[in-house]
Amino acid sequence: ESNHASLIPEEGKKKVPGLQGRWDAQSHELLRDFEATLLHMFGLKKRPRPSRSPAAVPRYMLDLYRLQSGEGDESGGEIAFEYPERSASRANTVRGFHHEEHMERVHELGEGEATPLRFLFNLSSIPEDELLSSAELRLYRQQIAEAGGDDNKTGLHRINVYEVLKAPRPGQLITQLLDTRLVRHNASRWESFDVSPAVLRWTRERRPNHGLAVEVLHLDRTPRRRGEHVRVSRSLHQEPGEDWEQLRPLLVTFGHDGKGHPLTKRTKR
Amino acid sequence: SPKQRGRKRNRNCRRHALYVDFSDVGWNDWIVAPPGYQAYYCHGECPFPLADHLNSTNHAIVQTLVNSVNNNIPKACCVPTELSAISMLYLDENDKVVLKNYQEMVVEGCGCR
Repeated sequence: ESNHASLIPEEGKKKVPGLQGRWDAQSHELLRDFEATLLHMFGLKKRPRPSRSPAAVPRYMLDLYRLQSGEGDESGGEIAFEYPERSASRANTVRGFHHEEHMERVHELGEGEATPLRFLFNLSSIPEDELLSSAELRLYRQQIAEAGGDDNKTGLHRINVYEVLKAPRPGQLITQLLDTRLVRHNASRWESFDVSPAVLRWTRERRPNHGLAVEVLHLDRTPRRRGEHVRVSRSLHQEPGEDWEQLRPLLVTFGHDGKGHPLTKRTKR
Repeated sequence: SPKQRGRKRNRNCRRHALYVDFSDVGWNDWIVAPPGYQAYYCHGECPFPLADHLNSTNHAIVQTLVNSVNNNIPKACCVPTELSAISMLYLDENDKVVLKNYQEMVVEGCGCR
């Protein structure tokens, strides 16, 4: 007796002499219904057809899965963040969103003022019965090595993340500060910004939103290599080995649909 | 020397291995992880009298007792009594990445009910 199951039921595989055509039609229908039942169980209306193969899966989502399922203990310390227990303890679903790149906008506010970049996220795939508990915007910052300089004295950046409250007008962007951080450009790492107040309201009200704006201020006014540290937009000339799909800003939502338990961290079975 | 006895095959209700492989139906293009999982299944007899380790209820004991005198009443069935969840990482219909916890996917224990 085999203990390796196939999801294709045995009944669908039988062939009866003289009734080949009818069995093929029946088995096809059976498979289709079976697949529909399974997809419904997973909360999907139709079978996903990824547009790319292999699919571009953000490393953060993969690492979250490994940490939650206990496989992170075997990864040999490759995962460079702690499992977000607080967010995950209230969620059974985590979703990752990249911004709509074709709608990316730089808003020139005036001479001497920092230029924020606006990001729009399409959150329409979040079901109505899924209640979000938190959301974070993850930005990657790439180390800038100072030639002949003291890294501890230069390279201070202030990163501000805003919610855009109204449709932008030329020279005007109405925003509300959500989170801020002071960083130094002598390290490469991901930064997480709490954007829960904005994203939770967007999904609760289910109305179009005006997106998030990210502003990067160079505090020591170093003119060299501006705009290179915090990776908020695609480089004109991609560096060898760079994968923009893995470096681009990522909006992560934590929610619960009322079915099942939260994604608390598990030890490997 | 004592006669060697053959090992009796345990036919009683218990958990059996069952690995479910998503690649069998080509779902490995949208399910990123895991590639499959150990679901287990329950199978076996629920013999009279029901032993304690068969994890039964009082009702199952009564039903099995009645079956012993009246075949029209079926025996208790070997079914999952405890199930646990697994998390899955996948791409949804909109190409968005989702990590979700699905309940009642793995059999942790079987019993006669």
